[in-house]
Amino acid sequence: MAKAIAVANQKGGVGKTTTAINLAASLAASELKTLLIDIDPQGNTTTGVGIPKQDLPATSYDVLIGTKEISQAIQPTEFQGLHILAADKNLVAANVELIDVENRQTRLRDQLATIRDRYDFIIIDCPPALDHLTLNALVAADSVLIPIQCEFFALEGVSQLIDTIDRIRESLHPTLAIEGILLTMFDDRTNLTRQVAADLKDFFQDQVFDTVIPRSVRLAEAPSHGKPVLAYDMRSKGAESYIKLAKEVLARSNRT
Amino acid sequence: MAKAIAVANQKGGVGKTTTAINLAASLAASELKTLLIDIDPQGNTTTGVGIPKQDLPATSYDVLIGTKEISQAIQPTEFQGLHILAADKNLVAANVELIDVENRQTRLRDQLATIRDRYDFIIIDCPPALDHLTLNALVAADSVLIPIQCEFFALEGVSQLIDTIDRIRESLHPTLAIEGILLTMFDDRTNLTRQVAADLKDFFQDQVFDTVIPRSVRLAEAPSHGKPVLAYDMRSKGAESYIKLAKEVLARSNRT
Ligand SMILES: Nc1ncnc2c1ncn2[C@@H]1O[C@H](COP(=O)(O)OP(=O)(O)OP(=O)(O)O)[C@@H](O)[C@H]1O
Ligand SMILES: Nc1ncnc2c1ncn2[C@@H]1O[C@H](COP(=O)(O)OP(=O)(O)OP(=O)(O)O)[C@@H](O)[C@H]1O
Ligand SMILES: [Mg+2]
Ligand SMILES: [Mg+2]
Repeated sequence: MAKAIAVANQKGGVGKTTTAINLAASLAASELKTLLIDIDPQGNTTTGVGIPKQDLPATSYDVLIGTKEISQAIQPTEFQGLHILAADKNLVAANVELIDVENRQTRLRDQLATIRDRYDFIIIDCPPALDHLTLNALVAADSVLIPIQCEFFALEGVSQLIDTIDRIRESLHPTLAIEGILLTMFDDRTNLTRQVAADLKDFFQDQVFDTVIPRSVRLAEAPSHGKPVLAYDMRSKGAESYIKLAKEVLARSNRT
Repeated sequence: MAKAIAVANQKGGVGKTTTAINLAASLAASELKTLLIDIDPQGNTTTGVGIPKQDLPATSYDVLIGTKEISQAIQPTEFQGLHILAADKNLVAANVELIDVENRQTRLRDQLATIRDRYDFIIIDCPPALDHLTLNALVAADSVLIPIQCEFFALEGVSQLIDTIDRIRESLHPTLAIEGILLTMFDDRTNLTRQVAADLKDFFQDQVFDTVIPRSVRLAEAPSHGKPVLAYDMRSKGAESYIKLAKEVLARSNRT
């Protein structure tokens, strides 16, 4: 039975897509069958693993709206053990179209239930908003992984996200857990980074992952080659940190 | 008669808020009456100029939904010549609530018309999405300033934004112009930055601003003190680059 993790934070540019791609690829590299789900209309996860967004047979939009079953829309990637439910810009319309649909917030959860037994992990990349797409992911997931840059605006938004998670627990999904808080683009040379990191550790205590993702240009270069960093530059700091994160996620999963 | 510029890009974390705050503050510092409008539910522009988001008398949500006139919601900041229409998290609901409202995409334009004569510039900070909030800003503005990081995912999203601008020109706002493409968080030590910058200049030609905003930690520190960088550290590279941008925007405005 797969564990489903939503990678979410409404603050933009904090490393959601980079984390979803590289965590999923690191899990797949350890022989775990992994499904990556892209529900961001930008489709960055889709291109980041080398899938062209034109002429896709089916996408996460079709699955959410209900014109395709998820099993018909999932496709393999060139990376062993890693499958993807791709996204395209039709998703922009989903936010509006989902308004009139019955059980609009459980569409993804209901679809995932039909294929969960085929995977060990399901990783969902969310858009930078607390919209119906992100809500669908939070309802469908077992836990939420929150990437965060150690900067002021990113810190400001966390409480809104935690409020949203609490609201979902009260209504649709009482067992939604926090997988962890991941510090990304970490540059410990600046006071700002050290100060925000200290604030986050004070507030979230052991929910903050031990693994910290350093700022590393290899992570920003890899997607332009359509590859996770593991396949682009195995020896880079970026690749090592996501392998370490995968190990930590596995250790936490075995504990619970 | 004020010139209204929307600062928009659906890619997250590219420097929209940082640009909106510091361009507005630089214009205000050159004795131009400037109104900053925050329509992002994160409210980063609001806290970035030192306005607390709790207990606001009125916000951009009230103006969009129609329960307050814009003239009742605008407030001064502590910076000479700089006013703000603040945002709070109620805006998250606006995307859904605006669906059933008449003339939902021209709400902001209609409201701005009532106060345009009081300002020289109006700068609108948008959320990281092509949603009804951003559409309202694009319809209300004379032009769009597009901040962009020189990275792969940011490059990928520009064509979606240009498509949206074209659609708005065909329907609601035929004269919507592109104010310019602004390269932000520029670090010319990496190949990736130089390559993406070259691609952007090839594609957008002289629509790319001569001014480039360097990566500068002072820009990231300033909002935690509730100040534009001009007021936080006048001599920093960040402050100088936004003063230069304000001069370039003024020169372009006089030309048209
Ligand atoms: N650790 C890192 N070091 C250097 N660059 C990084 C790192 N993590 C992400 N990046 C780069 O920073 C930018 C933002 O990251 P990313 O797109 O993953 O964030 P996001 O949260 O998914 O953004 P959005 O909110 O738009 O979905 C991208 O260009 C990415 O390549
Ligand atoms: N030139 C710069 N140098 C260093 N840091 C910067 C620079 N510009 C912005 N930042 C920082 O990078 C982060 C992202 O910038 P900002 O929040 O302005 O982007 P945004 O596009 O408004 O994000 P969102 O999509 O969430 O609205 C912030 O923490 C900001 O302080
Ligand atoms: Mg992303
Ligand atoms: Mg912003």
